Amino acid sequence: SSLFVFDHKLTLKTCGTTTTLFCLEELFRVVKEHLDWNFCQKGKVNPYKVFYSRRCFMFPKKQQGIHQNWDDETQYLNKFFSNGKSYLVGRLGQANHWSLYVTETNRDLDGQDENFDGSEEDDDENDDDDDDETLEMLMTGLTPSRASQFVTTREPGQPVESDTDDEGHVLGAQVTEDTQLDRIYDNVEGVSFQQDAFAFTPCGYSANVVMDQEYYYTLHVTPEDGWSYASFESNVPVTKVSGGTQDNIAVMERVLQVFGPSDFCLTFFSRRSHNDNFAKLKKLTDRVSNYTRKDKIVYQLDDYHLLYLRFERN
Amino acid sequence: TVSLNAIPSPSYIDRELSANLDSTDAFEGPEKLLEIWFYKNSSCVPDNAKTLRSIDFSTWVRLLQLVKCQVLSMKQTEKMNAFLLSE
Repeated sequence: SSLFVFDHKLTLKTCGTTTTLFCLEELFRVVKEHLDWNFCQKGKVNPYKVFYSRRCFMFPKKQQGIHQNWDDETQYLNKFFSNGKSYLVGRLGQANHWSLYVTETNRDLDGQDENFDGSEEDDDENDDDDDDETLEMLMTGLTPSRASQFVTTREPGQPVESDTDDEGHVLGAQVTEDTQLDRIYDNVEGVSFQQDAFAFTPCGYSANVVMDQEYYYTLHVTPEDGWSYASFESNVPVTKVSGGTQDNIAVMERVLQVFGPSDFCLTFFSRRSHNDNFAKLKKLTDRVSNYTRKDKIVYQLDDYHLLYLRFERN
Repeated sequence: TVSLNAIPSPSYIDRELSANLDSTDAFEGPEKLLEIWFYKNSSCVPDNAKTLRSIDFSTWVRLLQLVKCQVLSMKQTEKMNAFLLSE
């Protein structure tokens, strides 16, 4: 699991039987008390934007409380947010659909100046910094030989012997290097790269990679036979960090090379409608070797655009 | 083997937690992903010098307890704090 905290936003991604949404009440109390940020309107909170999503669970009955089903999660979110919408994306009745909750953008908080004629500037014409894109790949049925790279032999409960080395992190860094997960992006000179990876025992792996101080990609792997799973999520602007040598299709292919899943879904959010990466992924059809595309769905969500693709290995 | 010294220093590591975590009973991969944008970007944050990154570490630890996560390690950069969590 991972948490990324920026000055103005946070991303919390949690695996297993975590209770992600149970932090909401305390979170908004904390930002009000510590930062004097008050987003309350008519008994609900209305920050700039909220996204909550997940692929359908493999073992939903083992989840706790509201997380056992999507309707309960949606109802819980609606207790906090007044303007949320819920989407079930993909084929219902199948075990691989994806669910999304998103609130309408609170434009009172975007700091956008009005022009002299009273009109607001078009988002697409704003500075590049206003663009935002997130690529996520959720993969199941990992190729066993590749999943085995995420199994370690160390035992839990060993005494802490060193103030400097930490075995789980050392092994995590080793896994990152061995699997080439540190080479997903062709980062050009001058783009900083920091990783924080951990190898769980007896198996499993999590990593946060921060590039250029402000972009991240994160990986989480549960390699067990029968329910193997890996996720890759990134807000790295691929064109920028690669100096134009790479696109998100190349990134996707590198991730697939590491895990070899039997099935994966890819979601891509972009704030701009004229996002080149969005357009390229949207055109992706039979270019993914060894995989057949089963679903392609495009949504326009307020000021965001969402592309959902699902593939199965041939 | 990569030594931790060869890795750019994490800002924080919980060595006890790291040594004792056992993933034997982990079974569910698919994650829950929550993203909250309080403001559109950092320049829209009210000009009182406090941002989400002003919230102290112990408060994040307490918030994460509600989620059933513990902090394994954390890295701080100029623009973000990245926490690696248990589970």
